[in-house]
Amino acid sequence: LINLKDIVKTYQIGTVEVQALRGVDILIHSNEYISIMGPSGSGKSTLMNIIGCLDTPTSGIYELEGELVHTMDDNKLAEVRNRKVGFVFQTFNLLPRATALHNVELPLIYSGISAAKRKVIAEDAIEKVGLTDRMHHRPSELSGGQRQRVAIARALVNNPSLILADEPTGNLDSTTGKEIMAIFDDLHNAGNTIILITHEKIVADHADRIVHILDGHIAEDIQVKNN
Amino acid sequence: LINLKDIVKTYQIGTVEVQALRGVDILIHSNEYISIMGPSGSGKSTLMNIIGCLDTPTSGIYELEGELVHTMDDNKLAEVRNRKVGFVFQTFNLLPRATALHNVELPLIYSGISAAKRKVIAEDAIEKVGLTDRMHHRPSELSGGQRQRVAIARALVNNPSLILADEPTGNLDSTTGKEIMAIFDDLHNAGNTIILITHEKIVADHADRIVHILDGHIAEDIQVKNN
Ligand SMILES: Nc1ncnc2c1ncn2[C@@H]1O[C@H](COP(=O)(O)OP(=O)(O)OP(=O)(O)O)[C@@H](O)[C@H]1O
Ligand SMILES: Nc1ncnc2c1ncn2[C@@H]1O[C@H](COP(=O)(O)OP(=O)(O)OP(=O)(O)O)[C@@H](O)[C@H]1O
Ligand SMILES: [Mg+2]
Ligand SMILES: [Mg+2]
Repeated sequence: LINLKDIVKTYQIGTVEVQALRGVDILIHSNEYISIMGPSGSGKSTLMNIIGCLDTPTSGIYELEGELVHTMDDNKLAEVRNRKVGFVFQTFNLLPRATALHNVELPLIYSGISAAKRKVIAEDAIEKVGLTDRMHHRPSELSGGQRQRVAIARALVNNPSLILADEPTGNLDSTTGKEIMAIFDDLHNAGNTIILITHEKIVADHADRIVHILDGHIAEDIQVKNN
Repeated sequence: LINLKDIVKTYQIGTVEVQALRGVDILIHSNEYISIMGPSGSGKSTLMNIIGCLDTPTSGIYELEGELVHTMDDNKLAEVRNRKVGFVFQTFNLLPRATALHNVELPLIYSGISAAKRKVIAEDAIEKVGLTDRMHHRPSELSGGQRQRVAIARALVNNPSLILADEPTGNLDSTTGKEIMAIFDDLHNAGNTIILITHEKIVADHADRIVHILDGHIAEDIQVKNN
């Protein structure tokens, strides 16, 4: 499914070059369940953004289902992304002036679904994350964990086959966190590919494989189960 | 130090009234170390915002060091806040167009400290959270955990005696999280009052007292140690 070869990502800050990824190789098959762990600033989100077609590498090769992603233009990237990827951002990235419901409906607008059907699908996704009584609130009228759950619902509403979640339970109490992990487990059992960044071992343990990132490199890549 | 009596906070969303806090009583003495836990949406951040003078209750009494906070006007509230409180926000709230260094310097500007001295103090705080080599980055050029650490450094730079931190380790790997908790432990040992919202037991266990919030009420208030 996903084949990254010698992926490098550098940023320029004034005269200094920041090396976020220093040559990453990773092969991910369809229906894998992977946790990515590592220190703050080690490159996890950068790697996930490249896998999710939100960012392009400085150099290296990215093959996604046989297509060469690293050579795609912005329009093609956006089209691949909207069709295949569901992304839960570390900082949620909700539209501040739209309600929770409208935020969750947004990906469906690009899929050409009727307004009436969009509303039903979005309400379903919102119910799954336990926010039915908050769907008309805007992000500023929601708690941190409620915003996180809106971001999760939005990522899943288009039924993507590749789900990327960056610290999806970082703002959730353990009970709500378990409910969210149950959603990811179900999606995995339904055949989808799940990649989670987490710092919590109890979350990482849901995965079959744990990848440790250190200073822009893959330090360890461990198969923990064979599901 | 802090005396809250029958604190109620309600919001109006269209015709619906949301009861975020439904009558909270809590007494906190100087130099206490408290963890606040509870489900997503239960009222933890709302309670912390009221304690930190960032928000006023709908009804109820708030006495802070003998002064009646709930009757203060915005200017007086801001003055009390800047002098006494260090606040780490659940969503960081950094200035997007200022560097990490400038974000950390900001509270010092109101204290009338010279520009040269401000820079030294802010650089010290940034070093304490391990971000010296990132101090000239803007928030969009930082990882999630790096932004969180900038928010922590900013909260502590004015040497506040009341430190309120809302999920301060939510985006940090366990090693970096331990370093941050060591900072809070030191501040507590130095005589300050620490109140943390967290969903992680390993973080909550640093405190002497754990307060459980459920649906806008205090469900449990337990002294776990006597330090
Ligand atoms: N401005 C607002 N308008 C309407 N409702 C609000 C507003 N701010 C918060 N709420 C509601 O008040 C309740 C308490 O919010 P609060 O942010 O205190 O929860 P919390 O315990 O911090 O949750 P989390 O663990 O998810 O951060 C939530 O149900 C939220 O939807
Ligand atoms: N736009 C940018 N410009 C410059 N440096 C950047 C930029 N974005 C990220 N970085 C740097 O790249 C490194 C990797 O960032 P990344 O967000 O991938 O880390 P992370 O592993 O997700 O960290 P965290 O656990 O704190 O979220 C960090 O040191 C960060 O400061
Ligand atoms: Mg990150
Ligand atoms: Mg909160």
